[in-house]
Amino acid sequence: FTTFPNMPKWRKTQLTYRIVNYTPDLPRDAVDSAIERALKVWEEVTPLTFSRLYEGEADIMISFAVGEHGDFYRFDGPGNVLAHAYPPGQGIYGDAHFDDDEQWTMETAGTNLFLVAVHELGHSLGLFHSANMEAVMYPLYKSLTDLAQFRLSQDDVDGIQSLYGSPSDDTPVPTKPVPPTHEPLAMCDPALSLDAVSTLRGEVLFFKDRHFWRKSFRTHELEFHLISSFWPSLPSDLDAAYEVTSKDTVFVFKGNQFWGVRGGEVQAGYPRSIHTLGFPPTVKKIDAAISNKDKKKTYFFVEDKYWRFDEKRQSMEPGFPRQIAEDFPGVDTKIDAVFEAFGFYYFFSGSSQLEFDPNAKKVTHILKSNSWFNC
Amino acid sequence: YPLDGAARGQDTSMELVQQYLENYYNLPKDAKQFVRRRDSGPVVKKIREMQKFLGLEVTGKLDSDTMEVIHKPRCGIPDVGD
Repeated sequence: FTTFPNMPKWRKTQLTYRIVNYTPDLPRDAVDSAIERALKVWEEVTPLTFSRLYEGEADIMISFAVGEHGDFYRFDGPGNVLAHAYPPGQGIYGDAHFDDDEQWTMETAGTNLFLVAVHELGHSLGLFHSANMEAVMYPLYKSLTDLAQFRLSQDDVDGIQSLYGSPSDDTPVPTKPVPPTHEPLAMCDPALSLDAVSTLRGEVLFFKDRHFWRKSFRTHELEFHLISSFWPSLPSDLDAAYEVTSKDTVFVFKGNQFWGVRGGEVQAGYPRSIHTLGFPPTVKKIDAAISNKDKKKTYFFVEDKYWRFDEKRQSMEPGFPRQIAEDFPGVDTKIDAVFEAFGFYYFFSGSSQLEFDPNAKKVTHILKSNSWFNC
Repeated sequence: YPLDGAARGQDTSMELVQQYLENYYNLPKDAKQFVRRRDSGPVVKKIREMQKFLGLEVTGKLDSDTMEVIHKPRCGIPDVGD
């Protein structure tokens, strides 16, 4: 590895970034997700943290441009130069520019934005090019056959840690596929909470941060995956998810957006705003959701209230929102996630899980959130 | 006189090589001399430097592997600093 001459580096560990504009090649959320994941790659091996700004001057300003774009390094059309970035410092320094004459993608075809962003943000943090062909800081673009296998090389880690040190002295730095932190130990942590839970074609997906567990009731197997390894354009840290079996589609929510996912494919035309479902502008995000296939109704839970959506008429029903505790007695805490199994609703709240009998209209059991993980 | 196709093509790739070495390996910008200087010490030295950095066989010559790499998409930041 090499660092820029005179070794410029950030003199602070909390950095800010801003996505100034977007490429027409990808949905905005895909660009957001690619940049977020690229920053997380460097965050995991350093003490650095990145927070996003939506206006004004951030340390790292990320933009797409073609040809002459206001610095002395014009872009050159399709191919050849894909992007460039500046070493740490004020103004244009730290910024990353992406040539919008390239075809930016989330897959292995075309030019994968995530891979190029990891490289360019390495420059924004102070790394120069590496002669190690395995390094992400090697100057030539190399696609990957399996993006989920992406890892920094030891050369990259040594380089960035020569500037900023490791996340903390006693934390060994992962340089090869290391089971993510939610592997069995954390999975059986009694304090474990979940972001979202949904059924999917007879299985159940338990989402947490960037990963999810996949449980089959038929085989009782439990798998563990990166969300991005199945759906590269989906964000992490989801808010809610539910399956509409009649559409063979799982709907996934984060913030004021939602995606439709069928099998391994995110459906075209997503993300959409949650307000297209009929939520008032005051609702900025939802906490949990579940769809009842018999009644063809979907329940959206937001803080202490819930809405009911008619799947046949595709509209929110009048007379809502209602208090959750009124219609689901005993469910009187903020809900993180909910799904249905064996005729019961399972509401997740922090490390607890409430088994609710919708016929008896009462909570029948209180369990740990990870009770499904064969701990 | 108009260059024939091969010569013109060769000129274009010579330009590309020159730009590459100037952009990424600090070859001094000295347009007029490049084609004649192609075998001169400083240019051969830069070609060798590039081949070494990018993991190619260090021949000092613009062999096909080297020409292929020069056409590959890459980052716009230099490979050696000044």
